[in-house]
Amino acid sequence: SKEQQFMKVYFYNP
Amino acid sequence: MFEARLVQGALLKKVMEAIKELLNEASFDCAHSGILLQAMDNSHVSLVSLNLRREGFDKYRCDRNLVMGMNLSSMSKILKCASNDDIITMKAQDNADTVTFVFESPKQEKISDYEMKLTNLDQDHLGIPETEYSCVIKLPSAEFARICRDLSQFGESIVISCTKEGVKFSAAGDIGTANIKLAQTATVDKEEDAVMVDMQEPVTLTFACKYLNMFTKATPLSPQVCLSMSPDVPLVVEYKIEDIGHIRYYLAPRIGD
Repeated sequence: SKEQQFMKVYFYNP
Repeated sequence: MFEARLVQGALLKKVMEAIKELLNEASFDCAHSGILLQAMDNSHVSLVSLNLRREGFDKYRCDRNLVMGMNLSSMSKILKCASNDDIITMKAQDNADTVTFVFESPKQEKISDYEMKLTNLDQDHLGIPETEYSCVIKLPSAEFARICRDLSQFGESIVISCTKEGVKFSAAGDIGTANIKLAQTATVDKEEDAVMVDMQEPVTLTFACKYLNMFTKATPLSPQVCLSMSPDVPLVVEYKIEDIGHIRYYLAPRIGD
């Protein structure tokens, strides 16, 4: 989902 | 050798209740400074960050950094065997594949130990960026739990809208709409009853009820909860754990609703 993608970008690429 | 003894063992039981619905398994990173757990929930929409500082423990020893992968359903079964007034010690040898939980009754007349197998977890490394939040709201944790529960009856999402006057929680669905407004409290007898809003700019974001309700399982840990919001970043829901640390939940806003 868009939310999963959002979290991935936010936390995996600090 | 790792050993952490917590006189208030009930806190560990409460921590488990606060994470076990979100996570099937998680790594406990044990270091000299304390215990850290960071993990995405099973559906990768929220993140749990738990921090227990060494100073909060009655006794704490960690000779070498240790990562203990635990099945939380198993850990929960074990912690259910501890009474609320038990002293709980977690211990493990370096490079061990098991962790031992020791429960001591307050008068030491009953001592139990439970050994649990550790699991190898291949977890991604997560970074939590430093963020300045536009709105920081503090409110009684029981009030927040009540609001999430009540609004869940109306729809799958809750809109949180923060202005300098206060905070509004809204939901809409087939049966109608619901709005709950909390004003900043002017004066309170007890600090834990206060509603405080620190706002740089107004923010309105929408979140899934399902996750907010799971976060409120941490309510017994703290009388107050802190919500931090900014546009286009995850909501932070933080519960302090007495003098020992905190649990923070991060939740993605609903996108494209």
